[in-house]
Amino acid sequence: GLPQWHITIFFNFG
Amino acid sequence: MLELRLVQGSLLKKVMESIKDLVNDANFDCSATGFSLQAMDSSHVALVSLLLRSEGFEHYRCDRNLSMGMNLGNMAKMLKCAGNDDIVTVKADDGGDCVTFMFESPNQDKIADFEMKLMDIDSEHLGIPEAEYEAIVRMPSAEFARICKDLSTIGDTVVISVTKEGVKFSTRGDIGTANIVLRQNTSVDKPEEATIIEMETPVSLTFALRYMNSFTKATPLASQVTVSLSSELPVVVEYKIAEMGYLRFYLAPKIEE
Repeated sequence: GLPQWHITIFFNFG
Repeated sequence: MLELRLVQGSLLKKVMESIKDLVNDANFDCSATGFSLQAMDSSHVALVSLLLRSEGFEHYRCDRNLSMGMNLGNMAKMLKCAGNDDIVTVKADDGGDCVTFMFESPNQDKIADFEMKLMDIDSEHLGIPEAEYEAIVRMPSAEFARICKDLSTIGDTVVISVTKEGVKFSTRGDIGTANIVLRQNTSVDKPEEATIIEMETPVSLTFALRYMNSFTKATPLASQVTVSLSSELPVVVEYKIAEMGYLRFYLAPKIEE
């Protein structure tokens, strides 16, 4: 399958 | 001291059934605003965000902010013991190491309490920036669940494309391909059966169907689901919870080859 982004790339660590 | 009394206890049961397979352990945060949870799945591909606003509870007492680490599988097991019409009360002491779930039958002839051990969970709280989405699709939640289930018998990924023609769900697998197109439909008698497409820019993104299927376990929570898409942003699949809040699933897109 296609490679997958991690969700943490999109959001800032608060 | 924390004491939350929810007349529609079945809502909490449905929330747990929706997320227990995606997230193992999570911190429930209680504040004056409400009862909330944010957690990633173990692969860090999807994120769950739950909010039950304090106004939605019949009684809401939270003397100071409290974070309670729970194993969601165990919590779901306990809430499964509540009747669908039961009133559920969640109780905890500040600094305590357990939480109590109390179930009352509607006519008060049966009262049960279940005490569950809390756990220490190191979790990173992510800041989710406000985003303008290029396309927002609102559709019957059962239809969305059906499409994800049907497509997962053919392929592993779904391409969701929104154009002015409608929203297209496509997959491809060893046995062939499948395309399902939904057009905007606002003419139905019942608003819960409507499909409404708001599009600023055409968008096309690829997602893992395994996760989409997992999100659709929330279907009993709401008759409609909202799918918000922007290129190179996680999709947001949102189920509104009565007048109380929401259960949102964020899923990172697949990277196009």
